[in-house]
Amino acid sequence: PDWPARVKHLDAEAPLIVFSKTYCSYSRRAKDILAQYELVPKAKIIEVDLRDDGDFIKAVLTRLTGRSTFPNVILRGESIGGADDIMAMHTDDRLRQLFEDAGLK
Amino acid sequence: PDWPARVKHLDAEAPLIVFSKTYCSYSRRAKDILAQYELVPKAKIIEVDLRDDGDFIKAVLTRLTGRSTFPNVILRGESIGGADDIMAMHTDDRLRQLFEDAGLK
Ligand SMILES: N[C@@H](CCC(=O)N[C@@H](CS)C(=O)NCC(=O)O)C(=O)O
Ligand SMILES: N[C@@H](CCC(=O)N[C@@H](CS)C(=O)NCC(=O)O)C(=O)O
Ligand code: FES
Repeated sequence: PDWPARVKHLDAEAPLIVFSKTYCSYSRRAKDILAQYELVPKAKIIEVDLRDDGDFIKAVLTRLTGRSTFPNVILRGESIGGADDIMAMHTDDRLRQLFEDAGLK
Repeated sequence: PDWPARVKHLDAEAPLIVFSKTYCSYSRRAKDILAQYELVPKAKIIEVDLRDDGDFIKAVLTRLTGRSTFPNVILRGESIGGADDIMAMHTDDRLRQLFEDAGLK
């Protein structure tokens, strides 16, 4: 398959990805904050505890982003942090700018 | 065994019990807040995810307190809530009074 095209397609379809756990209050808080931005396309939520490969995903994310915890918010292929980071940026009104700079509406 | 004496002993030894999970940020926050009170005796922390009977503990707590989530903070045999409750009472300065009324120093 045409991998550059596939990556480009993923980036267009899911520029913002949240790796989350369904039972986790911190994950819920990050998701709730992001939902307020009414982004287009909206964030893609991956509930890691609902997958059989959850441990593998955690290991890969840790290797790629240095973050071994959830939530892990990925914007255009880079981790922008966890719940505390999202909360802080939301409170400081920096999140809006971050999304605009990344081409999200 | 003398059950009334055993319960009395538990109540004296562990008037405050926190049912927690080691990996959980909400559990951590409740524990951190409680640690600030320097209670005597200090809170007994039960890390439910580290036990083989974690699911059983969760079921029993749900039946007894109506709360199926963690953290679950038990004062003299009654649940005083989870992380949000502890945070709110701490912020409102109501937690100190609650502990005094329960005979904790
Ligand atoms: N400060 C981090 C805390 C993240 C954290 O500790 N997450 C916990 C759950 S609340 C975690 O991922 N623990 C390990 C796991 O669940 O695999 C944040 O704001 O996201
Ligand atoms: N509002 C509650 C939220 C508690 C909650 O949702 N706890 C989650 C972990 S953060 C939980 O226990 N999920 C089910 C489980 O882990 O068994 C509180 O402040 O304590
Ligand atoms: S598991 Fe409790 S806050 Fe994440």
